[in-house]
Amino acid sequence: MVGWAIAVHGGAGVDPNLPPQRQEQAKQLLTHCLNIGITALRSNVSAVDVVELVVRELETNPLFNSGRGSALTAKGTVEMEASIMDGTKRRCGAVSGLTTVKNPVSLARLVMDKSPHSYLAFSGAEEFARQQGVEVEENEYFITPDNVGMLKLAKEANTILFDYRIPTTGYEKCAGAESPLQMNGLPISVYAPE
Amino acid sequence: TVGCAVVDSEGRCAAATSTGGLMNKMSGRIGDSPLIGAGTYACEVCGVSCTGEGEAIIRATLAREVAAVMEYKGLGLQDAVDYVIKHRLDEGQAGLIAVSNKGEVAYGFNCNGMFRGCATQDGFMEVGIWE
Repeated sequence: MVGWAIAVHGGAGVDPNLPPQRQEQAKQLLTHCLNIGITALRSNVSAVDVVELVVRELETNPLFNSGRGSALTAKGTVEMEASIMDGTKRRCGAVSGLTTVKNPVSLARLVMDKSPHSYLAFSGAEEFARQQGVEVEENEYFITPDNVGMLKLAKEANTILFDYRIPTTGYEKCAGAESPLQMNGLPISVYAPE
Repeated sequence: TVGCAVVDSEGRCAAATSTGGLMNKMSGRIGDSPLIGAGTYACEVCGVSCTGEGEAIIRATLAREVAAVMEYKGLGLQDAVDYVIKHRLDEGQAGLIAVSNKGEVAYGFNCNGMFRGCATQDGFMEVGIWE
């Protein structure tokens, strides 16, 4: 028997000017989620059930970039993705391109437990969600006013954001080609090989 | 992106990650979070969940790297986390949380802050954003 342990995260790359009350909100949500996990672990719930339980809680709260409060695509829509892995026997499940599933991590769990595959995406994943009867919402449910504003800023800066940075416009020459599109303040060509 | 890594009192590890991806991303873009071995990984030894620049995490197979350096270099959990954050990300910026089958918890990041919280059975509990 070992002692249990739990860690949660709400994303990396934080705006250094994040207002104190937003920082406090984030800490309260993280503490709330830790306590949900701790209570479950004290009741001998298995690790894979605990990670699903905690991530569901984080997806439902719009504060972080997942589920409700997800980042928006260039079209202003939400496309969510998730995965789960059980260290025992290294079983795993993953989903991508979800537009209506309220808790993507639970659909990933169903892919692991109830399908012969380990990854389903886009229309196949949405079809599987209906077969499994998981809770679904209109795409609008996942879109928050904050993120609509962030998307507008990102478009004005013609960049893709993984965090708060809105790089100044101004294009660097690189790889012999002018690359207007930037990702995280770097010319997209840095990622071009990928 | 959000994530959770857990080891239960029977030493079983698990991890899960969920995200909306990048703001202003192209439709159809897949990030690291759903990719087993990149954004999420769990085995007998540890459980890991990553966040940050998805393209860098994918190229680094970051989550699996933590387990790999524990298995093949014999590093402890925090040393393994520090090693992969330092040596596997190239110019990419990312963060990760991890637990081990010994009941340890660890995290690391090379970008500006990471929303994280961790707790262990002996009463340790920490919630933080900055260094």
